[in-house]
Amino acid sequence: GAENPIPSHTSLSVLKEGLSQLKAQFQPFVKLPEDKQRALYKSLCELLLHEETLTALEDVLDALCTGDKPDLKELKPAQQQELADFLQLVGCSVQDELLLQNYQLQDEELLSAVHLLISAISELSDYTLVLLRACSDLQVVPALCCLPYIASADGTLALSSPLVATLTDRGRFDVVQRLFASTNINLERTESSVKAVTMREPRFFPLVLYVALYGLHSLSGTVE
Amino acid sequence: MFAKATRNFVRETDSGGDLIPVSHLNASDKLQLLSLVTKRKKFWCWQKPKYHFLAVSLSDVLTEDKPIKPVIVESDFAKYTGKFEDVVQGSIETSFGKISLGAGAKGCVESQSSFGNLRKQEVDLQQLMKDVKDRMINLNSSLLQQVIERKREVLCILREKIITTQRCTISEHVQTEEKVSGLLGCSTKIVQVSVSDSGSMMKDSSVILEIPPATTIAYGVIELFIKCDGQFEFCLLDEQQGGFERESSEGSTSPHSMLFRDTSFLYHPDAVDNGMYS
Repeated sequence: GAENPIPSHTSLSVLKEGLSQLKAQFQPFVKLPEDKQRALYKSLCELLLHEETLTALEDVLDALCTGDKPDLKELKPAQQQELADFLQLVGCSVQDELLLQNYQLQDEELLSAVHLLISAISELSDYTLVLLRACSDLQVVPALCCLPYIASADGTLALSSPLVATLTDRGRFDVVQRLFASTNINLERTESSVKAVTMREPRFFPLVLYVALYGLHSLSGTVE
Repeated sequence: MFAKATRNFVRETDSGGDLIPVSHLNASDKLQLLSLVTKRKKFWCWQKPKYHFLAVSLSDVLTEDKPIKPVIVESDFAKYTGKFEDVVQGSIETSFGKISLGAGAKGCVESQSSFGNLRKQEVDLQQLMKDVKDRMINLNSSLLQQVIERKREVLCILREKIITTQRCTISEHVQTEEKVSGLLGCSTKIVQVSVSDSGSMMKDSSVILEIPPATTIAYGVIELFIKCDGQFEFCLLDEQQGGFERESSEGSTSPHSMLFRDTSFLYHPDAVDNGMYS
């Protein structure tokens, strides 16, 4: 259903099928040269803490991806520059001061991947974004991307798995637990395992979080 | 800052409901009952639609030059005084160092959010339906032509609004990024809203915004379904969708069209209906 698309109290593995399809959409990130990947990753991590700029960027990408002309006139000059710099990174070159009134697009696939990622990030609360940024700093994003694949039908997974070794650290686990709770995923830990299940009526939040995690992971330079 | 305060208000008072937070203080005075609003449908299944206020009302786009004067019903909405902890604050020890969330201070900061006594103004719908019976919308107006050209937009009217009755202060505490001796930090913003009868200012606030009484902080709309000849109806039921009746469907011009062929599960149903993705 549109209102409760993800079932309540269900293993995180419920996201597996959808996320497998997402991998292909983020391939343009994986294919980027290392320096561009790093620059885009850094820029995105900065954006996680700038909610207003994120919203503006989402509007611009919406417009670009539907063939509309984006309107940046209402933005502050500093924001215009910030957006122009970001768009430059994704192959959208701005030709004059009337930002994006005349733009040239070099890579549609890359722009579409960025649109998907920014649209997801923009839906997350500022609290979630701060925690997402912390997870990126704590280098737990790769482990989080594995969870839907290795979680059992009841949501349990063994901490002995090398894929999730980073979660054995209590501090990291606490941040992840708070991140998940903010997107309606319940994460519990016992001595040897963790259990990740959706909360009651999680709506789209677990999926949106995972789109954001996958996007960032694809830019981290660790994906084959 | 204003946007965050109104968003928090709607999240706490009408989560999953029909109220839409006002994002710009500048738009507040444009929000008159029966004024026209466009709703832009979104791409992805998780996205919320966006609304844009037009500077005209329903009367202005009807064919006959006979203004509609809506019957407005006014009632108490709520006295809104919230208090919540800012749990972003704090620091966490990890095996490789200390991660500081917020300004590095331990403990929690209590935030207050209060718009005071709020009133609701809404249009008497039954009367409105009688008033617009047999009236038509002039689809030749240049404004509506522009809306029709943008295929993802639906025309709505403003049906209700929530207004403040007291002067309120919105303040923002910006917590700056720290990177000192292995400490990683994240900047975050705490927004507080309080009724300011005494006119006293808060300390430690980086930005303070005072909003006057009668400021609209949230509103509700009704979508319109408009036929090719200008006849229209209000979409009063959940399953009814507004829009413009089209004589023929046109193909998508989106560069996305073929790129996301494998992720149809992500699309918003409206996006599929409108041929935004093929």
